[in-house]
Amino acid sequence: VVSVCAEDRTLMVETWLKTYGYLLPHAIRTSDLWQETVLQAAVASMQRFYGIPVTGRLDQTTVEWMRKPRCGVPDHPHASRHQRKRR
Amino acid sequence: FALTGQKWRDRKISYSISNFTPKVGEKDTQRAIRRAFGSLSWLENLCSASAEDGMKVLVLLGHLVLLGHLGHANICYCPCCWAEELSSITPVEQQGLKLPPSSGNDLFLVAVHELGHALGLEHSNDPSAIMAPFYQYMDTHNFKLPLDDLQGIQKIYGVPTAMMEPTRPLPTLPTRRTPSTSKHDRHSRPPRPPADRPALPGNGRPNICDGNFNTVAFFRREMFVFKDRWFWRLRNNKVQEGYPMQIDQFWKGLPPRIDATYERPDGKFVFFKGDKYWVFKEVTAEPGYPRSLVEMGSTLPKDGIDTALRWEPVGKTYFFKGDQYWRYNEEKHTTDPGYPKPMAVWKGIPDAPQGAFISREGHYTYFYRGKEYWKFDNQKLAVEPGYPKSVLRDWMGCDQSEVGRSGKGNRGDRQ
Repeated sequence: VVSVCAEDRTLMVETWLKTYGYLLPHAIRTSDLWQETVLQAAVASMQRFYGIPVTGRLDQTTVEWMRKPRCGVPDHPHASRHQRKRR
Repeated sequence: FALTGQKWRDRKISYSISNFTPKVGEKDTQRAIRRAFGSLSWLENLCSASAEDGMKVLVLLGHLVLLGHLGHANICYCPCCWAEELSSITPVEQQGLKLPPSSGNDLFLVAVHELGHALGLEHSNDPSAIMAPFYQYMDTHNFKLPLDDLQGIQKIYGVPTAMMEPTRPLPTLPTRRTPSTSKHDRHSRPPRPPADRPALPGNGRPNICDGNFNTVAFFRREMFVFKDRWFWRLRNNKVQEGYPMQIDQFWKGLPPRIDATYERPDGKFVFFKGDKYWVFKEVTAEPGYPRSLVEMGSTLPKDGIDTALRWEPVGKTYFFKGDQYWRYNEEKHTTDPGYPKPMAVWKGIPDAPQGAFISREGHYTYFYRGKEYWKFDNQKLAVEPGYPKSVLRDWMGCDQSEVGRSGKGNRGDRQ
């Protein structure tokens, strides 16, 4: 799903995932089938980092959290805990 | 500097606030940011002064709209020129000060968060941390840095010297029995060292695979294990880095060898020892504590409890002592009528459990005692077959060869 229009602001999921470090830019330039897998993995990674149920799907909870105001600095979901402390 | 591990020699860092959002206004913006930065020895240069006389500043704070999102902190240290980039706080969303929950994001909290980035911290996956990527409500009136952020910043900048452990080796004394009234002596535990001396030779930090804990509890999805004046924090059966830590380093004023603890519905931690109990908000003791247990509930056992259990699904708290248990009403601050009741209701659970907590989905209650634990089915009101099992193996991840062996020389890295 690229964007959710149910509410007044469209959420560009792919942009959100890229901006906040869950989707590496080059990861998306592959075949459609692979693209869906990559997107699901990115969504699952975000859910894990946020501590919400990990479904890999854009469920309501996930979209709500994506809509919440947040800091513009990207996350590092794949960094080990130790690395997380250093910038 | 944080990234390359260099040391910042100068005691001062200069910064300047370049503009503000009309929504919050200049004075409140400056007040919020100064308060966030005030705890550091940073010098503020008035922005106009910096611009006019070419005064160099290291950090330039400005409001910047970036992708329509709230905050973006970027600091780049360039000693030979102006700061190339900005540490900026973006007020695109509703912002203000001292806002009630869910009505916007407090600028002070946003400033502290962005300051965390500027000091080298990344985002945290601990939802209660201010370094979580999403902004959540926190009380700004008597704001205290959450635990996870405290550890993060200490990991980069070290522990304040006052909290350092003594560098000279601790004396190795033979362990001897102390005339203590705590509940653990009643179970003829191995002899205890004097209260002010570590139990073990070497650096005195216990090994979790020795077992013999005072109590075990679950705080915010993590297991906390208490023993003497130490505690461990586990997640997914793994001891977190840097643990065990000393109890009174975090919960100042809390004595060693606590009897029981639980997290109240309001998120405060309650600790019990003997006939007293303490209430902590994060790491700060609430004023007026400790209090006597009788003040908590007139029918509660005067000489203390064995363990406390918070049962969220029904919104009740239970206290256990010997072969009896009480149900406590947090709102009315009293035990429910008809209590205490016999332990037999909890079929298969031994008297005097030392720890109890609910499984995440609420179907089971785990009871801990000695080196074993029981899994109690909350529907069938009976212990699951195959229990008790080893707490050290299943909860602490100690393998059989480690259990009971450590402490005789080979430490391994369990500490």
